[in-house]
Amino acid sequence: MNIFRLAGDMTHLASVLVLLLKIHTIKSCAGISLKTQELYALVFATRYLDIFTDFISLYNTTMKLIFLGSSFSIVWYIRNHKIVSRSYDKSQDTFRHYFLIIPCLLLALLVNEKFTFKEVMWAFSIYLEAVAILPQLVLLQRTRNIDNLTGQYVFLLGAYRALYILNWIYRYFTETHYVHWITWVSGLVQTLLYADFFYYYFESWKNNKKLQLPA
Amino acid sequence: TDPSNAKDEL
Repeated sequence: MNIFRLAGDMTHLASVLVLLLKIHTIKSCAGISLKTQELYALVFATRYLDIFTDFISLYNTTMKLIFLGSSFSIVWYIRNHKIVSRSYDKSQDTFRHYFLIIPCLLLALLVNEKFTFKEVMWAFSIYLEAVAILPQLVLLQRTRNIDNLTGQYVFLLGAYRALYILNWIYRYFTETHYVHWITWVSGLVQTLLYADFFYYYFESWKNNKKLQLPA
Repeated sequence: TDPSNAKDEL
């Protein structure tokens, strides 16, 4: 494992911790898209089908369990927790899951590394992760007052993706036969989706102003 | 481990 990959995983972990902190301590999920969180839960459930069949490392299994556990518990909190669910504004979070899930599923059936259930599900999870942030980005645009934790959460998610690109470049030059078009192209698309957000995030940081995305 | 395996990524 290289430093970019580890930094990417740690950034991803930090994003989840920031979101859990908001939910647990502040008891609020204001500005958080349940749609995006549900898509992430689906992403991890379909990608980590190998958790009990292929052992890679203790690190790998632990991280998979953390991402599975945290994504499902976040969804549970937003939907069912007495106090947290009150801060969820359903009327703003209107993105339709199906617009993302169905095209990703069709693409996974057509473009995959092998036409088996596990491989199609893996490709599906890669495609879905690439676009799963869209409901969250739409919600951010509609939110006039983006609180710091929400801004940091999305920033950390974007940073995680950018670090994964550096990881792939590093692996490409240091490992033999390391070529993975499915993850590379989807990962690039995923990172580009954050470009606009990054721009406004850094602007607000530079000018010491509250983060606000133009409608 | 297989060096060309992308499935070791999360």
